[in-house]
Amino acid sequence: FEFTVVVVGESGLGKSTLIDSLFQTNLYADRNIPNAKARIKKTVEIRKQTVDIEEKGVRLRLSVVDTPGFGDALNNDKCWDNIVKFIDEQYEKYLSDESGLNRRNITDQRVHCCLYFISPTGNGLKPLDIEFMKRLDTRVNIVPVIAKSDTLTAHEIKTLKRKILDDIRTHSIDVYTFPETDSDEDEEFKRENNQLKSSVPFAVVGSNKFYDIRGKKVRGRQYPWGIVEVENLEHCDFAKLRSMLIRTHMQDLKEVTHEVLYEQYRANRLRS
Amino acid sequence: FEFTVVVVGESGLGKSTLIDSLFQTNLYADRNIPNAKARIKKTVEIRKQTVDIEEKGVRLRLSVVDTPGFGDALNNDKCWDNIVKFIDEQYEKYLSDESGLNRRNITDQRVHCCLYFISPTGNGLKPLDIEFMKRLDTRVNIVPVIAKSDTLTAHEIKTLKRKILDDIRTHSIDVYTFPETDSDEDEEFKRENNQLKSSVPFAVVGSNKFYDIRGKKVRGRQYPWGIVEVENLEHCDFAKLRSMLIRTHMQDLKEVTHEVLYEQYRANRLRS
Ligand SMILES: Nc1nc2c(ncn2[C@@H]2O[C@H](COP(=O)(O)OP(=O)(O)O)[C@@H](O)[C@H]2O)c(=O)[nH]1
Ligand SMILES: Nc1nc2c(ncn2[C@@H]2O[C@H](COP(=O)(O)OP(=O)(O)O)[C@@H](O)[C@H]2O)c(=O)[nH]1
Repeated sequence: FEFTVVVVGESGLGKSTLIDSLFQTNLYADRNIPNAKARIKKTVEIRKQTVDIEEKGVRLRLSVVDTPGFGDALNNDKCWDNIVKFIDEQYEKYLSDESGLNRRNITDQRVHCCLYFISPTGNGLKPLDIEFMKRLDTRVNIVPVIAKSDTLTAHEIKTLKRKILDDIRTHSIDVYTFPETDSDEDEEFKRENNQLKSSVPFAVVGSNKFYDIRGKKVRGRQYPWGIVEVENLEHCDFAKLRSMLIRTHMQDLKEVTHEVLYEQYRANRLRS
Repeated sequence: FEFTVVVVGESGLGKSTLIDSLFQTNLYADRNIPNAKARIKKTVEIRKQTVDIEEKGVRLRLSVVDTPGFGDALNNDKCWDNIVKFIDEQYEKYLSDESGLNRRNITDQRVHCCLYFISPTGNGLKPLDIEFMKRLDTRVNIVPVIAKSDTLTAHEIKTLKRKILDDIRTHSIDVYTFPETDSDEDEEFKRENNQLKSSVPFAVVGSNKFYDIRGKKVRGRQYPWGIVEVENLEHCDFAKLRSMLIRTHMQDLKEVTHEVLYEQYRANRLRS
């Protein structure tokens, strides 16, 4: 069972911390952070890491694709090119595997989800966010998140979420939307689905440190004025993103990739 | 007694909130924030507001120059041009006033300080910061600050300050440095000067809201996990920046502008 996530956003928005928090991995322990000079070079790299994880008894082969350098240069026009190319290459690989002799044993390396990090200091979407999403929304399920949301008060989060949804609508960007629940689904799933739907884009916080709070070990960030608890629903939407990605909607993300996005790619390729 | 500050940094870094917090003004009450589409246009505007304030019995004519649009476009090369032009124009004006008949009553509209906002999500200086400071350090006193420092833990602030000072040294950028204290100055001033020197770049937080804490009205930001107190030295360097700008070093900022930076401009102009 394979699942591939591409993680996109300017450096320093807490991407690697969030990935390690979501999947309880340690993918970035020995990463070296480039200094400003090294980041001036324009090319955006593509780095893939694969790890086997186990979630509630299900074994999963998770691939995380990083895009260091995205949005970091002085001039960022076309910084999405390498990412578009990479996603198309996976479709191309799948297309040739599907048309080959070995149709039975194809490993699915297509990208099922793009976790896109929106800066919390913006006032809605920035020009870079809009340009990126407009080019990728027909190729991959985009799940936008508000990065480092512990820098925003509860009121500022509400305003920013509304502003982002307005920008998404004005620019007709097709982000991943939760499927309508069928009438025969159980009440619990319907309720949870609606709760997730009303919290998008998720405002998330990540951390690799743990603190003792009320006798439990809690993942959090410590400030002089208090401790942010990553998994506390009063503090941020981390737990909602985690349950959506791993428990309730991973299957749907794979299905949309296969039945809609890949089919679109195939149709375009066969026509050209 | 005139003092002019130019405020530079990407939008959303809390610049207007900090200015209102520092000078207890309400300069930005009816400002309209442009949406992403409006920000794509490349030109950086120059907007000046002047207000009379009184600090510990001294009347001061404070001018604040905003630079909306700085660093907000997709392609930010040359976004500093309008700011450089504006600063040079003030020197030119002063030069012609000085050589005119009315030397006695010159109003000093030169820019005495550039408050430069460094994003807290960076890993030191970004390419844009370096390019801007390298072009302005011979024209104006640059006072770099770490914006929205309530997004950083105490440890992260220490690391970021060190990284920024390294980047400033590597790129030989000339930011404003505190004058050496003479041996005859009183102990109190020496101690305070050293404390300020060791805290640069100041990590600041701003807010327009007040909360009742320990029976006092305190300027702060409220999170579910606690309240950041802007003027609390355990929480950020706001109080240090305020005392430096208004109490202890405003005179020195004016003197350096007049005796060093303006003289350099004048010498270059007369030579060319
Ligand atoms: N305020 C805040 N800081 C965070 C958060 N997650 C990570 N950080 C800090 O931000 C810095 C950069 O995080 P990192 O994950 O390396 O960012 P990346 O460059 O996007 O991968 C580190 O100092 C982290 O401790 C968060 O949710 N909130
Ligand atoms: N976390 C944090 N947010 C701040 C701070 N100062 C302002 N803000 C918030 O950041 C947003 C933008 O602030 P503003 O002053 O308009 O930024 P400007 O565009 O740089 O002038 C507002 O929602 C403020 O409430 C701060 O010190 N820390």
